[in-house]
Amino acid sequence: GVTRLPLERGKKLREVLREKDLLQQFFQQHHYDIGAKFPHAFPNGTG
Amino acid sequence: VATEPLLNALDVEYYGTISIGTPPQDFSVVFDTGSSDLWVPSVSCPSLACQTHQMFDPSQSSTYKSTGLSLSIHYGTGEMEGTVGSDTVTVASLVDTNQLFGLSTAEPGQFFVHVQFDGILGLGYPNLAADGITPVFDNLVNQSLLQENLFSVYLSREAAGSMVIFGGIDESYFTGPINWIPVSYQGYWQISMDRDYFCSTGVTGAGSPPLCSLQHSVNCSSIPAMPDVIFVIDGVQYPVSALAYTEQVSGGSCMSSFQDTSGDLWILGDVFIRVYYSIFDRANNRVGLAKA
Repeated sequence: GVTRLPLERGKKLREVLREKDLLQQFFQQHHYDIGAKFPHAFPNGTG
Repeated sequence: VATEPLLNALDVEYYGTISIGTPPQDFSVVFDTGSSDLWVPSVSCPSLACQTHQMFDPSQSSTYKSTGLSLSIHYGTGEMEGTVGSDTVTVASLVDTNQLFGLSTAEPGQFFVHVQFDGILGLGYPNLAADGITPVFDNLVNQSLLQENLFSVYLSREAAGSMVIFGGIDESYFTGPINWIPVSYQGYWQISMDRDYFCSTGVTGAGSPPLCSLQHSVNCSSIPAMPDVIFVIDGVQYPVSALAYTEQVSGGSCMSSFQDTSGDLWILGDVFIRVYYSIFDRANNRVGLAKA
């Protein structure tokens, strides 16, 4: 009833893009806000 | 067509292998507590992001069934579009039959081109899943494959050694008591935080403390003298040391790992979970934290 699944820690995408000299270009083309994923975060406006 | 907002913060880095179909086709997936759908690239996807990753071929699986439904998942940095199919999904030794999942037919943008994983397996609540799709975890529970209705996560700093444990808690991964926190929104495993010391008050007491508001370069040699950040959740303090919230990046420089979000929101991601073994208890709608 208990099952383990090993995880691998890979290189961060931030590092991959930095090594390929693509990080700056990526940020210029893609604005992102990691909080934008959570529209229901405070449903009653109570933070 | 169902839409599930999903966004990535560039720092995804822990992934595991699952298989789909008969015979099994293997995929690396991120286990995401902030979404509830499973999707992988399909051979019908001409996008570069698909072509550079493992692609599911339905014609090679004797247990695959198409549904005629479509799926669209929007990301802040791009999106995936695809169809919904059903097949056997194997997660570690668990065999989840007739699991609905997404097969991407388009992955526009650059984001997925560069990531090391192929797809995403959501471990959030069912209300975040696309209409009519039961998440993988719920199906495992419904098929009575798990001892307990929970999963737990241990994250190592090393490349190997991290683990998702389905159906139980492994006491070898933590010390001391487990503190249980009620889930305040059953969707993203949201919990309420009392406050964060240091980030809320700062070291200077004036203005927004820079260390907690953005990723900042820090002097590597000064890290041992930097203070803990203490998160207070349900009356319990959870300190995170400077060694844990900083990292050495290419070139030998060091950075703090905090990142700006909109609103009064913290995402307790890999930095926090490496310090605190985390239990996601669906049976009691609570999160357990213990010193890893």
